[in-house]
Amino acid sequence: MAVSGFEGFEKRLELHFFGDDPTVMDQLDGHKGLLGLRLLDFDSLQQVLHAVQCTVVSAVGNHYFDSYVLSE
Amino acid sequence: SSLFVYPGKIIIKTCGTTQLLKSVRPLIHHARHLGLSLSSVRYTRGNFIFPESQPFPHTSFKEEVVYLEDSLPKGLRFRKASVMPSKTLTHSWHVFTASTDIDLGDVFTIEICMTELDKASAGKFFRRPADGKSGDSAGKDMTEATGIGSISPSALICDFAFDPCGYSMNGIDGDRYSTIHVTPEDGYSYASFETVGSRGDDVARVLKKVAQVFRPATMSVSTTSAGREVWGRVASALEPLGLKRRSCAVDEFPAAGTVVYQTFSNRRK
Repeated sequence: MAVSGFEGFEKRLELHFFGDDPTVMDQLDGHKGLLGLRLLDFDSLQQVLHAVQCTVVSAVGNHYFDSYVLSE
Repeated sequence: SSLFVYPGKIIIKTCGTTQLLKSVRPLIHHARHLGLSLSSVRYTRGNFIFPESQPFPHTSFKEEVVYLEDSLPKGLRFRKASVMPSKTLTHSWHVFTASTDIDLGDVFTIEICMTELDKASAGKFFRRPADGKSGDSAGKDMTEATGIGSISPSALICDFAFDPCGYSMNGIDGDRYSTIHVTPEDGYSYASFETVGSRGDDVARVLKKVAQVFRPATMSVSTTSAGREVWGRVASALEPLGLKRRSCAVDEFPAAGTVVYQTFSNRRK
């Protein structure tokens, strides 16, 4: 075993949110096209990732969600 | 590392010496501006290979739980933290969950951690010196050379190769994601695979493909689901490939359902 190398084991966090408006919550549960968290602008995401110490290196999305590959 | 943003949930998975839990407060803050409030949280990780290198708030699971507890709104009542053991001290599964109420969906999550990758398999995740390619282009080459694309054949793959080595991939298939991360260096080689599914999915086929791509000496599989149906299919998929189950731990989490943590190693060990 190497004395020190790159830590492969990840930390994983999953957060679920609901809308303060009950109709919004129903839409989020049903994935009926509401954007919800997908409305977070890129600057806000970068600010969050800065706290984590990551940056976006690649991104793709579809009708349902957005996916980002991060540095590290 | 990877980030997935759905209308109602965010999944973020990071490796190295990242400070993942520092994302909780700003995410809650930004969501609040969109009229969204946190309803549940799930934090999981395996055992770090280099725990002494981890920065605050990740120097211990106890510290992580304290940081999470302090970051979460009081309304998240159903809280539980647990370290699920295996037969070896180097493999255990750390889980923290909390939620405003108990509302388990029918989707399960599979998280796979693999160490001591087959050297030939790991070697495919090294770039040639000065290959002149972008990370995206080199990533595509690795996806093709390793057979990763066959794990979820209908998924759109977003892949990236790091320099001089290492690989990350996100797969998107309708409303489902999958993700792979690879650290191929000999001595601390590691790969992970994660995806979501539901009853009726061919989990065994996916597990076999993953094991065949990386051929790890050790493999841990964590399943999180409302029931216990999926975990039983794990051993029956892996044992014919020479990976013997060494341990199995089960725990119930009110905010997440049943977590089953199984470890496997090849018969040579």
